[in-house]
Amino acid sequence: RVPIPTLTRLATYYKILGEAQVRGVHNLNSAQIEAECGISAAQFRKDLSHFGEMGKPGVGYEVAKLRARIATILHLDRTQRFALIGAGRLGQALAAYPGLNDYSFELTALFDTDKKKIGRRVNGIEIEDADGIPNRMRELNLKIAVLTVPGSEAQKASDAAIKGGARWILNFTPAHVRVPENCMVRDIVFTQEFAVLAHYIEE
Amino acid sequence: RVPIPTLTRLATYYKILGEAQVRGVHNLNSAQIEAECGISAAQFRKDLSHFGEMGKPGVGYEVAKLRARIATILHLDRTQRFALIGAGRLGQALAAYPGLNDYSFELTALFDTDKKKIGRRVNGIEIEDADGIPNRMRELNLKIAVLTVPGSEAQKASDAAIKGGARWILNFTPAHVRVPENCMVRDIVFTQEFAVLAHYIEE
Ligand SMILES: NC(=O)c1ccc[n+]([C@@H]2O[C@H](COP(=O)([O-])OP(=O)(O)OC[C@H]3O[C@@H](n4cnc5c(N)ncnc54)[C@H](O)[C@@H]3O)[C@@H](O)[C@H]2O)c1
Ligand SMILES: NC(=O)c1ccc[n+]([C@@H]2O[C@H](COP(=O)([O-])OP(=O)(O)OC[C@H]3O[C@@H](n4cnc5c(N)ncnc54)[C@H](O)[C@@H]3O)[C@@H](O)[C@H]2O)c1
Repeated sequence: RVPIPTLTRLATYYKILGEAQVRGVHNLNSAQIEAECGISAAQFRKDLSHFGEMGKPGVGYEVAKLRARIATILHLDRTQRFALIGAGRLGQALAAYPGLNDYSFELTALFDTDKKKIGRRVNGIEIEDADGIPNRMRELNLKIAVLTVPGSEAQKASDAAIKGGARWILNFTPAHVRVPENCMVRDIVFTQEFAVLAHYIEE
Repeated sequence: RVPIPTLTRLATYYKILGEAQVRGVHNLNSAQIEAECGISAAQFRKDLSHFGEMGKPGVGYEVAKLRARIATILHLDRTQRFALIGAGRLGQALAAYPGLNDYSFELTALFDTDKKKIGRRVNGIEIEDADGIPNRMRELNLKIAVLTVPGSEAQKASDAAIKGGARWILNFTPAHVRVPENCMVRDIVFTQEFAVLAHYIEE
């Protein structure tokens, strides 16, 4: 298995290469990668050589080829279907976000406990009753659940998803969620970016 | 200046130390840090020794002391006031998110173009007309703007904020935003977490 920090860096390179493609750039060298994301040129070269990818001296790396290679390493070439639990503000913003397609994640089911929301559609997907999470996730064979419920409901929502066969939990709530040994939970905190910014402001 | 990858790691350590405090843990060693976030024990020790922080052999690092020290390095000990532009689903979810206080970021002004939203309150803050961004940000002396508008509006919102004296832009939109030399923009993408997850699922 590739260690998590390496995967996070690869995901960053994938994003930068995608942006370069949009701008019509065909080659990038490690110094340009460093300028874009702050990961050192040496670290970038080391990460890629680990996967047998070498740049051409004086030219750098071919953007399209490298992006496709990273997509394969990250298994982004396969569609990952997932359930979103909590169709509130953040849940709906995530359901409608075009960036999910870049990472081949496909929203398949949406759940909520709020009777006023059940039956409505977001991005073409109907909001279902959270009571049905275990049965519906098993029926749809969904292995991934994204939690966008209030912190106080996070453990309950995670337990229901795991009962339905989920093995991977992406937790957006501030609560600490415990999962069985054979499952994995990733906390998503975008406030860390604020910390990076806070440092820069004072310098 | 501390390089961005180091800052991102420090922000991760800060989060983990905060979670340890909540659990009543007083000491943590580098191996436990690695187990929590995947950053290698060696990298953790290297980062901290760079700031003169050494663990005690056999005991590790004192959680409360280390967290306070990292808060100082990251300048989290000072309140950073900011404006949020785009009071839609993501903007409102962010405005209401308790995690912002952990990083001493204080929402000071909220802007939108939608006449139906202007005048309403989120988390006690009134949504103001986006036409007033340059004047109001200057009046409030706000240097940070967070963009949660549609991608097509991102550049316009950023330009208005910079006209009002902003120098730091946190961009949640999928659009690429250009800022003048003396400003900084950070793109926030939490879909990168999906990439890390995608890799694990297939292994
Ligand atoms: N990771 C971050 O940096 C970040 C940023 C913003 C918000 N958040 C978090 O995201 C979560 C959602 O925030 P929001 O602003 O969208 O809140 P919200 O109140 O708008 O939405 C929560 C939704 O969850 C539903 N719900 C409650 N209990 C449920 C259950 N057991 N099963 C299914 N649905 C349930 C509610 O009916 C509601 O629709 C919160 O935990 C918030 O703290 C995280
Ligand atoms: N970074 C990520 O991973 C991520 C995840 C989800 C959504 N997003 C992005 O966040 C943004 C907001 O998403 P959302 O679901 O909240 O959309 P939304 O449509 O619910 O909200 C957008 C808001 O911006 C307002 N607006 C439009 N033009 C404006 C302008 N010039 N000035 C001020 N306000 C303006 C609209 O009136 C609306 O209230 C989108 O760009 C979306 O792609 C990013």
